[in-house]
Amino acid sequence: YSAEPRVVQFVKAKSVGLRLAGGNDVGIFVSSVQEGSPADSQGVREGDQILQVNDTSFQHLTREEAVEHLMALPPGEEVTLWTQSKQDIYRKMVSSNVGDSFYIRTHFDFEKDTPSGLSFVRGDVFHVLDTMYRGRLGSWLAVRVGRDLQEQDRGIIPNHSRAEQIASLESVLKATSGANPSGARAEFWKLRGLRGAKKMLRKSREDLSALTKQGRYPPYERVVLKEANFKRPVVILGPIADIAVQKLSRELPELFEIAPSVPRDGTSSKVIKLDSVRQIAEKGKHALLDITPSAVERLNYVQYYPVVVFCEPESRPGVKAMRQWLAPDSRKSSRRLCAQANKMKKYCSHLFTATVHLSGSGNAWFQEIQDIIRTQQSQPVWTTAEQADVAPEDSLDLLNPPSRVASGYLTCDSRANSDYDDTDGEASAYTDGEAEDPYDQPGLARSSEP
Amino acid sequence: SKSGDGKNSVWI
Repeated sequence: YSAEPRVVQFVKAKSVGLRLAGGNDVGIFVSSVQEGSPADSQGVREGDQILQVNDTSFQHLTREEAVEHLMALPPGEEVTLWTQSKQDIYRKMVSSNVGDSFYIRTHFDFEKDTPSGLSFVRGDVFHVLDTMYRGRLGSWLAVRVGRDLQEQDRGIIPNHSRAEQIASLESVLKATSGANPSGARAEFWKLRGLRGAKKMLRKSREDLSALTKQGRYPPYERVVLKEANFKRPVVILGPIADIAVQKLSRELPELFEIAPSVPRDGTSSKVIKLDSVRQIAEKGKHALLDITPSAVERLNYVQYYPVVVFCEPESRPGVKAMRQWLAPDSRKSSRRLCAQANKMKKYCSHLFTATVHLSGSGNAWFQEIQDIIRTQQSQPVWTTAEQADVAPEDSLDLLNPPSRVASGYLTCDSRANSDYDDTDGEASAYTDGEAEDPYDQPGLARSSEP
Repeated sequence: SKSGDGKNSVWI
């Protein structure tokens, strides 16, 4: 037994003659030595930890990276290994079967091609357990991590280099297949809102896909779970969202600020610039955002981790009474707001962080919103691993570096921007076929099609 | 726990 680092030198033959175990934080270990190999003749033994090979540190490599590094060394060249015998750690590692263990966020969509494979969409998080599934290069063993941070299905995903190939192929296909429509009509439909759940998902995926290219995200991004070190933006959804937002910013101005919306170039629609979200966070406040569900997805993707609170109506008369009490001057239709909330609950509930039930009287709902935001702020979120070591005061810049989100904006929900007539009790209030739409944006629903 | 023995299958 010796913990003294040893330097071993030999000339690489066809191979070095090693099998490796471990990986990542555990370290890279020799699990067997080929008899008569150069490594064997120099006394490399099972249980040795490899600290460094030539100029490359092996301290935080995955097993795949370590194997690829040794394979890439040209035969006939001198190899220098820094090793130390760590039998106790090696035995523990073998018996507990730990090794590669890290978390990634994906930035491309993948359809599984084998029964043991896992399909995923960009933004999914995986716990990678083994970077050399069944001892071979090409596949990683991973477990999907759900939004509730629970580990879900287990299977294989492409390794890093295959992910690179698939992701670049995907972006070439996207660019040539015309999947990104352009022109006025396409723009109209983009603004017109997301009529069906399917359409919404596709549109939102296209949106995220553009973001991936724009920001040059790697196919797999290493992430760690930690508390956000900035005040997360807040999105309130439901029939009193406008009132809630006003009330929060008015009564707690040191904690909440409404993010300004600006006209999008050449259109009448409004957007919120990601930069204004960042600026509000830099002041140590929660930005209050009136945005569409697809913008919520986008915010999640660019790691702003919005707290999305859905205010669920108990009844339409209840909402009407509440609105008359809290905002007597508002002309918004409670019926439409409730209908919209119900559609949102049906098609967008996966985006909700928490739900507040609007029942009874008093201000309990308002206190509940505040409690949710406070609690969520202290919950861990998936953060880029490289950002994790950065000092808190610097990290907001890294959160939204110009190279990543060059011209970022969020599509606004038009509710706050257009007050419409109260049409409660009118049977023919729906226009433009919106009654059939699973989800729509009321302000835009009034415009005529091109 | 993992499947496989957590090491590469061929000599490198």
